[in-house]
Amino acid sequence: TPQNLTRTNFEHLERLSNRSRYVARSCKEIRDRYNEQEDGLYYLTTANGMVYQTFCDMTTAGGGWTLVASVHENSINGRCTVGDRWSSQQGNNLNLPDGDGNWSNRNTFGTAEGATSDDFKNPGYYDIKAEDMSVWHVPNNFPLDHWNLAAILRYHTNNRFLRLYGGNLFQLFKHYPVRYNIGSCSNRGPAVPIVYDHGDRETTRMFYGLKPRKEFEPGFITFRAINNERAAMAICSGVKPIAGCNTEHYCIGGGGYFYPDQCGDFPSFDYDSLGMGQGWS
Amino acid sequence: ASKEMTEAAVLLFYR
Repeated sequence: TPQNLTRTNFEHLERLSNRSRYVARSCKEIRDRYNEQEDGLYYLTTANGMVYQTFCDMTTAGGGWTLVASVHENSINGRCTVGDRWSSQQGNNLNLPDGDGNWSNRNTFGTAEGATSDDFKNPGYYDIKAEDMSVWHVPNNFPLDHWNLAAILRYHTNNRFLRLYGGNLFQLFKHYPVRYNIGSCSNRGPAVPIVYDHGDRETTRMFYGLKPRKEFEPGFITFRAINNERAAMAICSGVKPIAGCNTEHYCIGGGGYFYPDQCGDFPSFDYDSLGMGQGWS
Repeated sequence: ASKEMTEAAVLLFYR
C-alpha cells in the first residue's frame, strides 16, 4: 500500500542518513571499520576535519574504492573554455603553461551525484593516501545507482604503484607536472598495468581512432604524456603510448597550451570528426 | 575517438 511504501522509503533514508555518523578518511576505512558493503554515497573527513560526501564502490575487487574526481567533456568543440577544468578555462594560452592547475592544487568542484554531468574533484584527491586506482568510463548524465552497469569501461590497478608516487595523484603530478613545455615526448610519467572489470584490451583499442591504435598498447593507465608539440596531458586511460607522440588524440586532461589549438579536457578526440572511425578519431 | 568514449565521463577512484 502507499503507506507501506512511504514507511519503506523512510526506513531506507534513515539507514542512509546513519552513514553521516561514520568517521573515516576513505571508503576503504568505512568498509573495514563499519563493515559497509553497499555501493553509494558516504561522508568522509579529511585530516583537517573537513567533511565531504562522495561515492564508494564497495564491490569491485574487494571494494573500498573512493571516488575522488571525474573528467567530463561538456563541449568537445570548446577549446580550453568554460567547463575545461582539467586543462584550462582561460583559453589556449602560451603564458599559462599549467592552465587551471587542478591536477596539482587543492581546489575542489562539483558534486558526487553530478560526476557524470560535470567535472568533479573532492578533498580526497589530495587527502587520501592510496595504493591503487580504479577508473570508470560512464556515459554522460547517468544517475549514480546505474554507473556500474552503464559503464563502457571499468578497470583497476593492483600493483600498489601509488606508494611510489606519494599515495595520490596530487603528489604524483608534483613529480610529473602537467605543464606545457616541461619536456618532450620521451619524458612521460609511469604506465601502470591494469586489471579489467568491464571490457578488455580489444574493446579499449576500439574506443580510440584508427591512427591512435598504431601508437599505443592497451592494458595500461599512463600518467603525464607529452605530445610532439610539447603539450602535457594528465592521463591516457586504458593505454600506453609506445610508438608515436600524438597523445592529444587519446589522452585526457592537460596544461594550458596546445599547439596549434587542440586545448581541452579531451584535447583532440574530435580531430577527424567524431565517431566516424577515420584517421585520428 | 569514438563518440561513446567522448560522451562518457571518466571517474577516478583511489584505494
